[in-house]
Amino acid sequence: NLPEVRGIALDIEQAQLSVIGVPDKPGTAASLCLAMADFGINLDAIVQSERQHENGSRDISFILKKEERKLAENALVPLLSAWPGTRLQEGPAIARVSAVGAGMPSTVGTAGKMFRAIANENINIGMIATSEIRTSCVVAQKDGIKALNAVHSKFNLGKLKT
Amino acid sequence: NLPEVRGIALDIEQAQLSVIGVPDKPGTAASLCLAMADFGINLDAIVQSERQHENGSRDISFILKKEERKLAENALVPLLSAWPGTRLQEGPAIARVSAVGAGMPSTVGTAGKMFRAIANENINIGMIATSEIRTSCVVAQKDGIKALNAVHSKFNLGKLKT
Ligand SMILES: C[C@@H](O)[C@H](N)C(=O)O
Ligand SMILES: C[C@@H](O)[C@H](N)C(=O)O
Repeated sequence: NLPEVRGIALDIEQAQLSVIGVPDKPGTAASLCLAMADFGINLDAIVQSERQHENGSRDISFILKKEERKLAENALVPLLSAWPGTRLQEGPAIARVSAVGAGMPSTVGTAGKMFRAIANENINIGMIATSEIRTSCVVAQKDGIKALNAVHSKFNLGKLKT
Repeated sequence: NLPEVRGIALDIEQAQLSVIGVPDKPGTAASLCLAMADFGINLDAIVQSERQHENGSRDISFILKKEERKLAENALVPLLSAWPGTRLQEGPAIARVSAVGAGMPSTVGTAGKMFRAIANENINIGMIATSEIRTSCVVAQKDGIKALNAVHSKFNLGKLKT
């Protein structure tokens, strides 16, 4: 009888970097990730939706530490020059709120409850990436603490000091 | 000294359902997820990139069990009728490959290595969602086993029986 959510994490020192219009062929995601790895950059999240542009290309977004965003951009420049039409897009200052719980896979509606708690604070969700035992979403940096507290009390984990 | 990858999971009975052009305001993601939860649908993954359409709306993709996709579509119909311009889009038959390892957060390049192993088999990646200790990506259903085996041997986990 594992809890659907046993803890909430907040990452506030994060930045979002999207690569817009990458070629949708095998090897693209690998090249992007490995180029940043060569510079020692640790990626906190990678999100690519299934959406394609008219020309068939896709976008890939990376969430990483704020202080490594410039370095990441430098790492990606050689790839961008090889892919005409591909460009970098810096995202706004963000915070990432994640709920973790081993009971999540066997409980219906955990993500919905988390998103509802955030919506009740009138906070907009900018990105979502979930997996079996972890639901994370991106909100504006200024809303991070409020979102964390809202999710924390939604799952009755008590109130946090802020 | 935890391994960056201790295991690989393959989900082959999955389907992808995207909701295209949802209003980008607080409560949208919650309503979609809770509507499906009301029908008892367990979502295996939720992916929303930061990308917006010209009119400011966004897309949200869900990965769920194949046999629940029709039920999910029925659950979402009331919401769609409230949001003009929003539509459902069924994805192709998919397989999801995930690498899990507690050492992933402290190791640079795990995702890149996984994507490279998949690219070396000339397999295209349709979606990506990662978090600290889990990297997952979607490939065509027909490529699932091949992708699993490629990633399995990349991280020296031995060969799988197929
Ligand atoms: C698009 C959707 O994520 C919306 N921004 C919300 O907060 O629910
Ligand atoms: C866009 C990117 O994911 C590409 N499809 C790849 O396989 O690398």
